[in-house]
Amino acid sequence: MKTIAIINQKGGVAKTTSTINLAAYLAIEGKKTLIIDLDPQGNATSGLGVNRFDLARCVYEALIDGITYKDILITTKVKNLDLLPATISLAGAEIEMVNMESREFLLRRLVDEITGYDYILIDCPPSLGLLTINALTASDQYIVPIQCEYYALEGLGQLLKTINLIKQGLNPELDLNGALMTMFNSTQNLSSQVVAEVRAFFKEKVFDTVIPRSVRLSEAPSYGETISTYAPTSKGAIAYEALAKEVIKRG
Amino acid sequence: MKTIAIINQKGGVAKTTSTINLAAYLAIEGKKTLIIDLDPQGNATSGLGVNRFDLARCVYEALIDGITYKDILITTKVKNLDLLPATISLAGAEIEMVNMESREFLLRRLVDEITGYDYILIDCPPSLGLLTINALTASDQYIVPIQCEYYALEGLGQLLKTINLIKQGLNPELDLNGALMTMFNSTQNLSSQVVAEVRAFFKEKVFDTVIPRSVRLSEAPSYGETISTYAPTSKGAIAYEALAKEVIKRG
Ligand SMILES: Nc1ncnc2c1ncn2[C@@H]1O[C@H](COP(=O)(O)OP(=O)(O)OP(=O)(O)O)[C@@H](O)[C@H]1O
Ligand SMILES: Nc1ncnc2c1ncn2[C@@H]1O[C@H](COP(=O)(O)OP(=O)(O)OP(=O)(O)O)[C@@H](O)[C@H]1O
Ligand SMILES: [Mg+2]
Ligand SMILES: [Mg+2]
Repeated sequence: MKTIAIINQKGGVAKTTSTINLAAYLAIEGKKTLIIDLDPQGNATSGLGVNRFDLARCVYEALIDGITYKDILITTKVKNLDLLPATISLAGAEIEMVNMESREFLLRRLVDEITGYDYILIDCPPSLGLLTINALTASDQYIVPIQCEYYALEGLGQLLKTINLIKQGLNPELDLNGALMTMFNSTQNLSSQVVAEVRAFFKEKVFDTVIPRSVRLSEAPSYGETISTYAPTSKGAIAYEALAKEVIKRG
Repeated sequence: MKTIAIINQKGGVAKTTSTINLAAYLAIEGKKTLIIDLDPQGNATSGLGVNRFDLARCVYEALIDGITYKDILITTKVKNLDLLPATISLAGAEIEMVNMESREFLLRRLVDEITGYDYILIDCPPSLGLLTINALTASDQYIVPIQCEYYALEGLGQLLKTINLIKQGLNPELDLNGALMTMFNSTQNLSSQVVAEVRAFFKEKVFDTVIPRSVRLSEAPSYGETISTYAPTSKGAIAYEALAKEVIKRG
């Protein structure tokens, strides 16, 4: 089993879109996959067609009250893909966690109970607070989606600094799975410039697959579907399928 | 003087882009304007062409060490537009503020010292943590940029809940200036659907001006320029100019 955190404190870079659609194609490749929605906005939960307001419990209760993950597990419409959902109650978690014992390891304890999956993907909020720290402490690897835009490069230094702190103290095994370029706009020079800078920085750790900007990707969640069922021949679907194959190859 | 917080915990919805370009056109209209960059990513600072690594001090020192705002004040290339910058040191502020006396009022104390401006705009990070709470406590009004995408509607409930809590306790005068639709894509049905839902929710509080998706807007910060100097006849520039006039009219 491999646990991968999808992180970047810059907002709107396609963390949720990448979590959902990479997970969908890992599942289609026959890998048993679990998504953990660790963002209080619950976009991964609603993007998979789950009505958050119907849920009595979510990741919050598993983290704070210690209920078992099986009590909140949801099977999605995609074969081999399950979800641990988030609701608005998760918004209060960070403040409550501050004063809890082993506050950085609450998610690790939960993940250590989980069996029967090939991949666990954790969708993170756009911050480097306790929820994201919990995700990094609970993971073997992390993937950094990077939007092909100017501001995308700004926060990378801060992100890597935080990760190094976690590697020194909380999780020495933590390793970069890859940097993923997202929302590439082939008509814009800026996109190519950002890709070139990221490749110079992360070298071979940048995925060969670059996710293009594609309207279909932003429409799919409004139908509660992954791109693999909503528009399987679109350029966004083809890209996430190629990404899944690269992630599996990286072993 | 009017202080307006630009907030939305959803990431990548154009908080920074709206702060910079609205401020630029308020300044062009002859209003003395100050931007406070309250996001540790410092995108408003770098988007205005300021090299964050050159700065010895920033908003962090004014909040935590109590130095006066004049010690960190930067005049920008745009006449009538000044900046209180953010650097990476601001990333540590939230954790330090948790145990400080009147931790929600640290920015308010700073803003109460400031004179000589018609508008102060505060760019916030994509979260509802202590930095954003400080911004809401220090402001007379707030503007909510909302991306014309499906996930945009998800977090509004949580945002308004947090604002009501602040109105009850910390800042009863806090008032919505307006909801601003951003990155409108006229070729996509989804965009029009989101606008219709937001107008049904916020009614006349939604600005008439809708900001279109425009490549020029995402290029301008890579040159350290506002849209008013980078591409003054582009549709993004025309939209932010119209927005500034609407904000002034709202009084
Ligand atoms: N390749 C793409 N092409 C077009 N739109 C995209 C693409 N990837 C993501 N989007 C859209 O861009 C917006 C931001 O993506 P998403 O919400 O996945 O980012 P995020 O990093 O999870 O945001 P947050 O920081 O708020 O968690 C969404 O509306 C999404 O539908
Ligand atoms: N109208 C627009 N058309 C095209 N691109 C835009 C537009 N507005 C913003 N952008 C681009 O979209 C990205 C997100 O915008 P921005 O960084 O301003 O959002 P934000 O809400 O401040 O993000 P964060 O949540 O990380 O603070 C940036 O790369 C920006 O250049
Ligand atoms: Mg997300
Ligand atoms: Mg911003």
